[in-house]
This record gives sequence, C-alpha cells and structure tokens, in this order.
Amino acid sequence: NEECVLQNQNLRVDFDDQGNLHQIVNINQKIDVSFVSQGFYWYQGFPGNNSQSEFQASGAYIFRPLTPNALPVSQTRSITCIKAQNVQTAIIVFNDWASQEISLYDEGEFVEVEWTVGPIPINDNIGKEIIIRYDTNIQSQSKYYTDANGREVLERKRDYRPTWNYTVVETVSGNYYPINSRIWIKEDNRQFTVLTDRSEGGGSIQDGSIEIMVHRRLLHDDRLGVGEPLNETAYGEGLVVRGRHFLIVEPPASSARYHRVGSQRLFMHPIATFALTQQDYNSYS
Amino acid sequence: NSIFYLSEAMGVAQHHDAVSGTEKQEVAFDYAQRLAVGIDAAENVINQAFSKLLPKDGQSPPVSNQFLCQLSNISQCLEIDGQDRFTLTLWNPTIHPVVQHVRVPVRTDYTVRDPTGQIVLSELVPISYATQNIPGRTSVTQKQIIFKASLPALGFNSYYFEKKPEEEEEKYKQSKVKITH
Repeated sequence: NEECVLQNQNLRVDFDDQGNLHQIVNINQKIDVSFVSQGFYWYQGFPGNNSQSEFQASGAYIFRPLTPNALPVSQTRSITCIKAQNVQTAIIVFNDWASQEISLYDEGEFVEVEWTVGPIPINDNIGKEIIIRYDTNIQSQSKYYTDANGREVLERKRDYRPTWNYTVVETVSGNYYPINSRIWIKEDNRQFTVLTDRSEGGGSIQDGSIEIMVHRRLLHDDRLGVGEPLNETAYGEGLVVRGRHFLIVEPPASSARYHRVGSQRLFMHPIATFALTQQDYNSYS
Repeated sequence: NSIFYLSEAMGVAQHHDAVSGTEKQEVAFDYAQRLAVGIDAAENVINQAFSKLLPKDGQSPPVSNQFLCQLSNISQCLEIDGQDRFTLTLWNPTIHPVVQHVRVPVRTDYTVRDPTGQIVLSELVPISYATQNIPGRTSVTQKQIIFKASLPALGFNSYYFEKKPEEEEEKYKQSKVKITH
C-alpha cells in the first residue's frame, strides 16, 4: 500500500491494501518484524452455571473464554492515512466500537498504537472479552516475558510452570499473566516489545503472537464475591475505553535501553495545564 | 493540606478490588468520585506552585488560572474551545530533558510560540471520525494541533497560542498535510 507508508528517521511502518499492519522496519538496525495479522479479536465469555464452581462463569475475577478461538471483530476495515511533518498516522476503523490509530512521530523511536474499544455490544446476550493481537514472524519458542505486578520481568513459558507439573486445562487463560507495563517476545536478533499505558493482561498463545486484553463486558457473575456481572450499563450502553500501546522493534541486546527509558517517560509524562489570556503576544511576552 | 483529598483517594484506590476491578459498580463510582474531587483540589496546588514560578523577577503580574484538560485523550477541552488566545504549560517531572509531541484539540488553526517567542512548526490535522463519535463527547472540535515541545529536566515551558486570521486559515486547505482514504 504505497499510499500509506509511515516513515521517519528510525522506523518504517507498512500496511497492506486491506488496511492491515504489515511490517515494522527498524531502519538503523536493519531488522524488521512482519505481521501475519494484527487487530482486534474477541472471546466469548463462558456463561457458566454458578451453582457449582467447576462451571464457573467468566466474570470480574475469572477470565474463562467459552472456546480457545478468538474471533475477529470485523472482516473488513477502513484505513485513513494522514501525513504531516510532525506525525504520520494510519487510522484503522474495524467497526462501530473498535478502532486504532497507528502513529509515527518525527524522530520517534516507538510506534504508537492508540486503541479505542466500546461500548461493547451485548444485544446478542453474549459476554465479550476484547483483545488486541500482534501475530508476528518471530520464532519465540513458547517463551514470552511480562513484568509481574510491578516487580521484575519474568520469563513465561506456554503451558508450563517452573515449580510443579502443570496439567493444561485452560489453554488461553492458563497462559495469561499480568502486563503492568510491558510484554515482549524475542529470538536471536529480534525482539518485539509492547509497552502499555496501564495494567492489562495477556499472553502469547501461539509462537510469535502477543495478545493483550483491553476491554470486557460480561453478563454473569463468577460467584467469587463481587455479586454482580462485569457489565457497565450505568451509562446506558457500556463504557468506551481508550489506551495506548508502544511498539519497539530492536535486537534483544539493545531493547532494554528503549523499553526502560520509554516506560519511565510514559509513567512520568509531562503534566499539561492550560490558561486563558486576553493579552496579545507583545503584552504577554 | 489541599493535596490530601487526592492522596487519600489514591490510598483508597490501592485496595485490591480497585486495582483489579473486582469492586461493585457503585463502589467504582465512589472511587471515581473521590479521585475526581482530589484532582480538582490538587489543581489549586499546581496554581500555587506556578504563581511562584511564573512571574519574572521584580514583577508581580497576575498569573492566569491554570487548569487541566482531563478529556484531552478524546480531543475535548471545552475551556479553550474557540478562544482567541490561550497558553499551554508543560511540566516535566523527570530528571532528563524531554522532547514530546503534544496534541491540542482546536476548532481552527493557531500560531504557536515557544517560550522565546519563536513560532514553532505546528500542524492542524483532523480528529478521527471514531473519536468525534465517542458517546459522551460533547465537543464539536474536529481538528487538533500537533507540535514538538522541548522541556528542561524538572522544569516547564509555556507555549502561547493565538488564533490565525481567517485568510491564513484558508491556507490550511492547501497545507502540506496529506490525507488518503
């Protein structure tokens, strides 16, 4: 898609003609990450039978999809590309309630994905758990890395626990971990890191894939204490949530320099305050 | 003590139900209300601090009231909507100088000056249709200004915005911003 190539001094972001994120190229390091797919998917929340805990519903405490297959939120999407000197942006609209803006700033070292999800429709009486998935060509060999509740980043291995023999029962949620600030996958010379602007949850359910849950709306209580479904109807139609992911493509040896500095800049971002003034610039200055 | 309301609300929000979202809906509303009241009170602290930092030596000009635009993530800041002039002050809390791209929701184009009076490269770009249609968004603003701000370590810079005359606004339509659907 020649009309929508985002490029600055450090990175290039390509899209295909269907509006899908195709690849991110790190120009300085001469490496790239290709995306098999990228976008919004949803799991159907298990409705459960809460008179018995083994049939527990997906709810506030429990993530329990009905099937391990996430469905795309739409088959088609629209893409609008805006190219200016300060920023280049691709606005990708999946449907009425899911969209993302992928931006590359002048001299920027990250690709910014600002996602917007909601209100999640429930008129089909199906609870939905919305994820963003980045399916890359990185050979991650079942391993992925997330930070653990504000402590150090830990290595996670799919369908495995380091201190006991693990029996796989929940193939998706059993591989979900907290993502409080970052998650990455890597191979010998490439690492793909996602910084988050808030605590989220996610995992790597297939090699090369990172998925992050960004919103959920469920119709059943999981009977672990909250006593009501996670269904924010108070405003009439559920909530809209907007957040950002920052994508870093670097070799493993240099990735930490970018994600540590970047996460601190996210956490301690500048505070903007406005003030009205009647003075023209000469008086003001 | 005006920052106490926010620090107390932040303390309450350390409860595991608030952290993980396992509180009842009415409790979620209460957390949000406490935080909102606390942030409003903390604005006074920001103003007290800037009232000491902003005046020049030997002068005591009246410092305009500083306010936050908490819905700027959906390109909404009703207080500056349609104003002829306003200022934006950015405080950098880190010990490193930072360069940051800033987005400001506006109806029309503005000239943006940095603290030395130089006009900075600012561009007027449209807000996405999806943003304009977010339920609850009340602003009619359809554009935003994007510019690059340079901030000193543990310090601030103020940027001065002045509405461009209509004939210059016309240039926007022939600007270098390229949009492809």
